[in-house]
Amino acid sequence: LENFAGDQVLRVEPCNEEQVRLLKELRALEPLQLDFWRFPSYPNEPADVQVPFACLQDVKVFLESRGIKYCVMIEDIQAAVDEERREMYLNQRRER
Amino acid sequence: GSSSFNYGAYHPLETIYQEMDNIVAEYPKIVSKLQIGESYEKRPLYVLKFSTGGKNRPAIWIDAGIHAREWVTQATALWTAKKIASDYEYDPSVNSLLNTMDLFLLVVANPDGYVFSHTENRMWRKTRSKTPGSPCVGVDPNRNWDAGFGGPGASSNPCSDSYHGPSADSEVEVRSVVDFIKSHGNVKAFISIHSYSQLLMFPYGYTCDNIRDRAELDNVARTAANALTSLYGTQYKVGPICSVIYQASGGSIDWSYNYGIKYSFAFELRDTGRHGFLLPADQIIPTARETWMGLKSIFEHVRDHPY
Repeated sequence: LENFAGDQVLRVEPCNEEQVRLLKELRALEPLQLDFWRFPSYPNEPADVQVPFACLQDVKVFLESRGIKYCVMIEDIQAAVDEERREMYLNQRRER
Repeated sequence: GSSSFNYGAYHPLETIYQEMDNIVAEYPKIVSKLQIGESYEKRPLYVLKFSTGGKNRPAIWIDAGIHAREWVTQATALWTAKKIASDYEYDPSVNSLLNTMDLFLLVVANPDGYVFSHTENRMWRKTRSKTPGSPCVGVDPNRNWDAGFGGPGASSNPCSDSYHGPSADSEVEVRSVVDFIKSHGNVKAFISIHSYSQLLMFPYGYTCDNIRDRAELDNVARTAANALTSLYGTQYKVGPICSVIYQASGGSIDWSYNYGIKYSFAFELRDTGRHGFLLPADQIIPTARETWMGLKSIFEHVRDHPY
């Protein structure tokens, strides 16, 4: 199973076209392995991005240095996935 | 039997397919199951047909789970199947719809991706087709339709989550639906269900030009969104894909609209980001119930406005 330990989902809010362009460039950087849950589109429209733990700090520093507002939407993806899996398992046991 | 099945939980593919069989067995007069093709990894693509008889009646098409990780959509579609079957003969709106039209429901449009999201990678989005010469797997099945294929919002990089594929309809999961719709010949509405963001959209995504029927579809969508909101207060935004979310080429409802299916809509279900794709299971049934209000509103308009 893919492990998302330490990964977070950030909600990024570009306020102009330049920031949207930067996010699209960020998205194209394959080594970062960013997973956009909501793709960057227009100014003032949020983009949601799952950031691997390994580059989390770098991405946050990048956003802050460019003045791109963001907040942490999901602080611990692995915990949410684990909980979901646990509930599924419990339900399957109940049904059996 | 289906009495032990919990519609308010997430299930693996085999369990969903078993429950589809249970629904057919419980309501044989109204529901049947068709296989419209096989996925890349040879899993059956099953569609539930809701019909009271008649030959080649006008029909409504609904699909869910084009993107594998959007688990609330497959769950909502399964709940909707049970709802339609069990409400027939009791709900005048369902009766009047099915007395004149058929309904086709593809509960799991991307079974390979769905299984992969259960067994290997919860965040998997694409199909599982292999691209020659690339170590990366899969094509975005909502960039693969023949509508502005290869245009903005889709990637030519096989490693991208929005990879459009080598050609339009290259994915068997897409081609199977296209072939079915074309061979049916009388589909009047086409609805794709995604998550998340709480949106109800109509074409186009591949261009920001307005469609000819924009005013009518906008009206239908707003009425549907209001019906959805009336249940629990869940707010939806309405509009063309390009302006409401982002420009994205090769999408399903752009294809269906250009093919001549006027009532083409896409839902993005709960939520707006607090949980995203990881929507807690206790929100499945409320999501399904409110979505049903929106769907019924669209069905009624399609029924009352033949073309």
